[in-house]
Amino acid sequence: PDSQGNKDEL
Amino acid sequence: MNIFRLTGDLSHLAAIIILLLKIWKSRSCAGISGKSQILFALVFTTRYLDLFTSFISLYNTCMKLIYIGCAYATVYLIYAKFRATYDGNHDSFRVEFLVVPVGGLSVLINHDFSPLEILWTFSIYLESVAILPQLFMISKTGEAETITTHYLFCLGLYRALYLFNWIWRFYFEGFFDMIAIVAGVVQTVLYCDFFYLYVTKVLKGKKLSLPA
Repeated sequence: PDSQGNKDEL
Repeated sequence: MNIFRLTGDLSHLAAIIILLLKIWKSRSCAGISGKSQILFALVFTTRYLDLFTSFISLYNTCMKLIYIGCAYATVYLIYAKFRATYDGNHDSFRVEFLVVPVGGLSVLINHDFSPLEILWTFSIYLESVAILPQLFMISKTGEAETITTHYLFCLGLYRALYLFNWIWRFYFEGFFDMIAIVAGVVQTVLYCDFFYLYVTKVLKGKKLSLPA
C-alpha cells in the first residue's frame, strides 16, 4: 500500500 | 476527496467546535477528560508536522491548523483558564498505559522507518485509543452531560465515516492503508457501546446515565 497517498487525509 | 471523507472531516470539526464552545460558554469543563484532550493535541501535533514539509491543498492546510489550534485551546481552557472546574479525581486513566505501547508499536509496525512516518504511525495508533480516558471517566461518574454526548457522537462518527472513505478509495482508486484501516476499525469499535447508549437514550431525550 502506498502510505504516501494516505498523507492527503486529515 | 469523496463524500464520506468530507462528511467525516466536517463531523470531526463539529465535535471539536462543540467541545470548545461547551467549555467556553458554560465556563466549565466538568465531565470532560483533560487527559483525552492532551492525547488529541499530541495526535494532531505528531500527525501534522508535514504542514512544514508539504502542501497538499488549502482545505488540508486550513483544517490541520484549525484542528491543532482548537486542540491546544481546549487543553488550555481545561488546565489553565477553567482548571477549578476540572474533575481530576474522575479523570484517572493511566495514559502511560496507552502512550508507551502505542509508541513501541509505531516503531515496530510502520510503512517506512523514517521520523515523519513513525510519528504519523504513532498518531494513527494513538488516535484509536485517545478517547479511552474520556469513556473511562464517564463510566466512573456514571453519567455525561447531553452536550458531551453530542461531542462524542460526532467524534465517533467521523472515523466510522472514514472507514467508508477507505472502502470507497479501495474500490475506486485501488488505494488502501492497512495501518490507518486497522486503527480506524479499533477506534470505531471502542465507541460501539457509547453509540448504543446514545441512540437508545440521548436520542429519546433521556440523560445518558450508566448503571453505576
